[in-house]
Amino acid sequence: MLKKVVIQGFKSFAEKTEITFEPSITGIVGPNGSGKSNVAEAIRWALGETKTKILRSERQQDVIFTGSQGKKPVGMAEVTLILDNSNKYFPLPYDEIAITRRFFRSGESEFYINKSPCRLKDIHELLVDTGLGKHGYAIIGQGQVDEILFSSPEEKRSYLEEAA
Amino acid sequence: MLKKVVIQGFKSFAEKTEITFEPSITGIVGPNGSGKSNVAEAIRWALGETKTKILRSERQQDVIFTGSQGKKPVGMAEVTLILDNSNKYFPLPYDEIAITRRFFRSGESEFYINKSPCRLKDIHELLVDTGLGKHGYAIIGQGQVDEILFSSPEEKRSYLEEAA
Amino acid sequence: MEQRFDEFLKLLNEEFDLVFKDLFGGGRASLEKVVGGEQKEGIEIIVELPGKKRQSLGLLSGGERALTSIALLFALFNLKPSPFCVLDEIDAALDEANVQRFSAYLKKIGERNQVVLITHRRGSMEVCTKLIGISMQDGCSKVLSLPMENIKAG
Amino acid sequence: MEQRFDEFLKLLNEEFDLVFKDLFGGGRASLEKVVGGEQKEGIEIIVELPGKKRQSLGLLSGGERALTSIALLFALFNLKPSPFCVLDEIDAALDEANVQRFSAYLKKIGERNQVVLITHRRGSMEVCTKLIGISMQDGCSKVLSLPMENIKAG
Ligand SMILES: Nc1ncnc2c1ncn2[C@@H]1O[C@H](COP(=O)(O)OP(=O)(O)OP(=O)(O)O)[C@@H](O)[C@H]1O
Ligand SMILES: Nc1ncnc2c1ncn2[C@@H]1O[C@H](COP(=O)(O)OP(=O)(O)OP(=O)(O)O)[C@@H](O)[C@H]1O
Ligand SMILES: [Mg+2]
Ligand SMILES: [Mg+2]
Repeated sequence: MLKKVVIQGFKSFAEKTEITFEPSITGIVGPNGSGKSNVAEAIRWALGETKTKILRSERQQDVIFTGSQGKKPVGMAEVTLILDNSNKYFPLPYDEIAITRRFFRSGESEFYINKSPCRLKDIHELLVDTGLGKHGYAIIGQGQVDEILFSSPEEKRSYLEEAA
Repeated sequence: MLKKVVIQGFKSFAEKTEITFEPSITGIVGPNGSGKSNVAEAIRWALGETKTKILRSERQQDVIFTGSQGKKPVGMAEVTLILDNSNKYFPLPYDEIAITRRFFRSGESEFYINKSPCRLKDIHELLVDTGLGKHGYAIIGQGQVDEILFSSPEEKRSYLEEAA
Repeated sequence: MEQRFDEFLKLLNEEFDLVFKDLFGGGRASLEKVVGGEQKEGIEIIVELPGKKRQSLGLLSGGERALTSIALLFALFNLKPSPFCVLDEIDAALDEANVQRFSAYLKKIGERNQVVLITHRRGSMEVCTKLIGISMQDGCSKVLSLPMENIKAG
Repeated sequence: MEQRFDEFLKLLNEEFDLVFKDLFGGGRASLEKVVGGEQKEGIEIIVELPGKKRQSLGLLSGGERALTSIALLFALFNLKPSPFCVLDEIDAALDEANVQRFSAYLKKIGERNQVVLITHRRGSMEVCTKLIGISMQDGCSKVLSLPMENIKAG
């Protein structure tokens, strides 16, 4: 399960922000444009999402806080997910797994699993067959709920094969 | 202005149904799947819409009531729009204009303006520069409100030229 | 031809900015000429939300995009009313506060334009002069006229 | 490999139909194997809404499509829970009655799955164990935890 997410410099989250989740259902609410979908995208991004379209970006740099009328831009976006692994669902010898992703304006990226540097590929491999990988059924973006109905029969099949 | 619409055999409107409109704001409400968007599509269809995608159809015949568990299918879809023309907004010598469109399962179509048979082309010409023709800004389908923002600069330009 | 479009664009630009400020409570919006692919003439929509920096439209939230489109649409209706318009759930992505601003402005639009509005939102229903209820019986749509008092009271 | 998928499909088929009946109050749904373009294996979704005839998915209304997708999604969660899931406004197109059915079923899902739900709908908020409020200040997002009583009462 997801214990908490720490977001800093990612999209509209200029300052370091922590969100702790309930084991059952956590609701995220707020006005239009407040940053709710940005939280969902931060989680996706930390899980290794690379498609700029899915993150509503034109370029990779768009995920870094670009400043507002009250605040300066920042140079880096960082998101950390803290997962509970006491049931050893993930094949790693830790009770808790922290996945961290950083991106700098220079275009450089850094990835960590429990503070050890790793490659994006390692994060992808950790998530294979969990429903949280790419095309996973476990993350539904805004406006995407009925997308599965419009896909081709072949696409529907591979969507279900990911779950099988 | 639109005085009323008469829908018969079009999509979920198996029986002849009349809707009268207010001069200012008429609201159409009801549960999911009750037929609200079908009313909007009936109006669009009578105004000469031909794109099956915009009418959520795979084939032209999909607009004819295909039957339900309680009712048999019908052989024809017919929609009539009654427009007030007392200000002579439309270049025709009538105070009231009735536009009728019919479609049969055989694939045949009929069009009428004030009960005189005419061609689809005549209906299109009547609507040129009114905002009600194709790509008109006056009809916004479900889920389409922000479509204009995603179009290319050239498409935005031609959208605005239609209105100019 | 080009001149007529340019004059229209100038008027629309001012109107769009006014409506935008009304709906968003600030910020600014404009329409700019750009040269697109293959030297083709195009138009770009530029918006700056209150308190935020100007950003590409793609980064806006679902509700912000809807309200921006609505501002442009209302600006068009102000300058060039059509005989009537049909709007199918254009308020779906708006939060309650934005539905209030949207419906208040729609009421003004209704003074010079005939509007047919399909909606699930109470705030939008409240500015309608008449409500038509659609219901499904035996797989077939039926229509009934609803007294406005039902909605205002309940 | 193919056999394992076939067994999964059989189970999913039954689950999808059960959840569909729960959310729609009747009707039926199934997943069928088809041969797509170029002899490729594919899956088709077939639904029949209560009182209506089976129709291509494209003719369904916005709310009916959303609820059909939700039924398939919940069936997947029942058979194969993921470590957690993130759902961004999947209830947007539902009318009030369907939000009630959706949220009632979501509460059951929450017993065996961890759910992060972004929503504007009151009915959905009521089945959350905890609500996190996001607000925008000076162009920067801030977080505050909201007591559930606020929502239940007001
Ligand atoms: N890199 C960035 N820097 C600063 N602000 C950004 C950045 N990327 C996005 N934003 C801002 O974040 C806001 C959108 O946030 P988000 O999509 O999370 O809203 P939301 O709460 O989901 O709203 P809705 O209810 O309308 O869906 C936009 O106003 C956008 O300007
Ligand atoms: N040719 C047809 N024959 C019979 N029923 C049809 C036909 N075409 C569409 N329908 C039915 O009409 C219904 C959809 O109606 P519509 O899209 O107008 O709903 P709606 O009121 O707009 O709902 P929502 O609030 O979810 O958008 C579907 O249930 C569909 O099965
Ligand atoms: Mg959002
Ligand atoms: Mg609809």
